[in-house]
Amino acid sequence: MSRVIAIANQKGGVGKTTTAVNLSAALGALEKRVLLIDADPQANATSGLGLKPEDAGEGTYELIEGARKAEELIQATTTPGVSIIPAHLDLVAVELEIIDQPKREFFLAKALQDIRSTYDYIIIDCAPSLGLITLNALTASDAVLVPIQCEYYALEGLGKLLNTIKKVQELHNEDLDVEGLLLTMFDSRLRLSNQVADEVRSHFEGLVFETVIHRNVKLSEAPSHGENIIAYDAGSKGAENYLTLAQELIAKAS
Amino acid sequence: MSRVIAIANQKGGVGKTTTAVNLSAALGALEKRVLLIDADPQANATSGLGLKPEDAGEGTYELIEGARKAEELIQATTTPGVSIIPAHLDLVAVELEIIDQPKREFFLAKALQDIRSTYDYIIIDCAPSLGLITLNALTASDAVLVPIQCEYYALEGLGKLLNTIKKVQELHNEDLDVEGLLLTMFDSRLRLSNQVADEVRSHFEGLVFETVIHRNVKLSEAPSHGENIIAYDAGSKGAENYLTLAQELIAKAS
Ligand SMILES: Nc1ncnc2c1ncn2[C@@H]1O[C@H](COP(=O)(O)OP(=O)(O)OP(=O)(O)O)[C@@H](O)[C@H]1O
Ligand SMILES: Nc1ncnc2c1ncn2[C@@H]1O[C@H](COP(=O)(O)OP(=O)(O)OP(=O)(O)O)[C@@H](O)[C@H]1O
Ligand SMILES: [Mg+2]
Ligand SMILES: [Mg+2]
Repeated sequence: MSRVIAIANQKGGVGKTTTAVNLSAALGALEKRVLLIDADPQANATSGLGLKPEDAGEGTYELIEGARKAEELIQATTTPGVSIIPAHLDLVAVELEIIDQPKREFFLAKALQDIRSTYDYIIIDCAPSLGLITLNALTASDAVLVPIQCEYYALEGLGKLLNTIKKVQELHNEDLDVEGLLLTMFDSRLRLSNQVADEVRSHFEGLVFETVIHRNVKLSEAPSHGENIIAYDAGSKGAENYLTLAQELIAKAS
Repeated sequence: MSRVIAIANQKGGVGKTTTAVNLSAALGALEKRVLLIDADPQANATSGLGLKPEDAGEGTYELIEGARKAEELIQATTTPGVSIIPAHLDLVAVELEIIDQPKREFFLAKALQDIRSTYDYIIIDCAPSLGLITLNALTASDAVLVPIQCEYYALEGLGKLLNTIKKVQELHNEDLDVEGLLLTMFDSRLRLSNQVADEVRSHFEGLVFETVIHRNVKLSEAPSHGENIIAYDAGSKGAENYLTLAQELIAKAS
C-alpha cells in the first residue's frame, strides 16, 4: 500500500512544512517507510530534516526535469524510517524549463512511478503558490492534505484552493482525493482560533481531521536544531499532536 | 515627495499584508496621502481594507497588463488618507500573459509613472514568491521593506531574498533601496523570538527598523472585521507599533 500525499495551500505560513516534516517523522516512528519530497524552492523541509540545502546537491529539480532517476536522488536522513529528495534554491528555475512542454503537469507523476511501491507514504511539501511545481505535485498525488491556520486570512483562500483541486481532478488527475483539512496553530485561549475552527468544521463537514495541531513553541524551535519534533521533544504537545495525526491517517487508509 | 515601497518576502505568513494594510493606515492617520496596490492574487490586502475581492472589479491585473490607466483603477477605502488598486483572483494569470514580452519586468513601473506625484507613499503588497508579479513590484519601487517573522524558517530565506534584490538592482532598477528589515510577531517571552531578533540585528546592522511589531491578537482579529488596526482598536499594541513605524519611516525620508 503506497499513498502519495501533497501538503498544499497557497496561503503562506500555515504550517505546510511543519506538517510535512513532523507527519513524516511520526509515520516513521510508527514503522512506516516514508519518503519526503521537498517541492518548495525555499527548501525548509530539507533543513527541517537536518540537511543543509546548499550542500544537498541534486534533488527535486533533477527529478522533475527527468535528468536523474528517482532512486538516484534519494538520501537518508537521521529520522528513523524517513528518506528525502531535497530541494535546492535553483528549483524555481524548473518552472521556466517545462512551461512550454507538452504534458508539463505530469513530469513529477512520471518520475515517481518506479519508486511508489518502495514506500508506504510519499509526502510532498509544496510552496505557497499554485504554480507549475505545485500542479505537478497535485497531479502526482493520490490525495492532498490542506493545513489551515486558525486565522482569518487563512480562511479566505480556502475556496480558491478547493477550486484548483477540482480543476486538477477534471484535467489531470481524476483520482486525486482530499485527504483532509488540518487545523494548525490552534490556541484554545483565543476567541479567533475557536471561531475559525468552528467555521471550517461547519463549512467542510466530514473533511476535517479529528486531530488539531495546537500552537506549541517547541514546534518552531525544533527546526533551528535541524530536528523533527519527536527527536527534539517527544513529550511535547506538538509531538503528541503529530503522532495522533499519523495514527488517524493510517486508520483512514485501512 | 513620492516614495514607492514594495512589501516583499518569499517566505509565507511573515506579516507582509498585515504590514501593508496597517502601515498604510498609520501613514494616512499622520496626514500622508497613500495608495495601496494589492499585487497578491490572494487579495488579502484588498479584504483587509474592507473591500470584497470578488466584487472589487478591475485592479492590479488591468494595471500591469496596461488595459487601463492607473487613475481609472483607483478606489476609495474607508481608511482616512488611503486609496487602493485591488487584486482579483485572476491576477495570477497576468504572469503567463506577459512572460514572453520584451521588458516584461517593467510593466508596473510604466503604469505607475503618471500617478506617482499624486501620493506621498505608494505601498505594494506582494505574494509569497519571487515570480514575475513580484519582480514587477521591485522594479517599480524606490525601496523594499522586508518583514521578518521572529522564527527560524524565516531567517533561512533572507539571504536568497537579498540576492534577488541585488539582481534587480543590477538588471532592472539600480535605484532600488532596502527601506529596512522589520521584525514581526515578536514575543518577548519566547527565547526563540529573542534569538532570531538578535541574529538579524547582528547580521544586518543598520538595516533593521528600530520599531518592532509585537505579536498581538488584535492584529489578527482586525481583518475579520474588514478593518485596519487603528479603526479596530486604536489603543492596542499593534496600532501603537504601526504608528511608530510610520513615524520612523517619515523621519528617515527627511
Ligand atoms: N503548531 C505550531 N505551533 C507553533 N509554531 C508553529 C506551528 N506550526 C508551524 N509553526 C511555525 O510557524 C511558522 C510557519 O510554519 P511553516 O513554515 O511550517 O508554514 P508553511 O506553510 O510551510 O510556510 P510557507 O508558506 O512559507 O511554505 C514556522 O516558523 C513554524 O516553525
Ligand atoms: N504582529 C502580529 N501579531 C499577531 N498576528 C499577526 C501579526 N502579524 C500578522 N499576524 C497574523 O499572522 C498571519 C500571517 O500574516 P500575513 O497574512 O499578514 O502574512 P503574509 O506575509 O502577508 O502572508 P502571505 O505570505 O500568505 O502573503 C495572519 O493571519 C495575520 O493576521
Ligand atoms: Mg513551507
Ligand atoms: Mg499576504
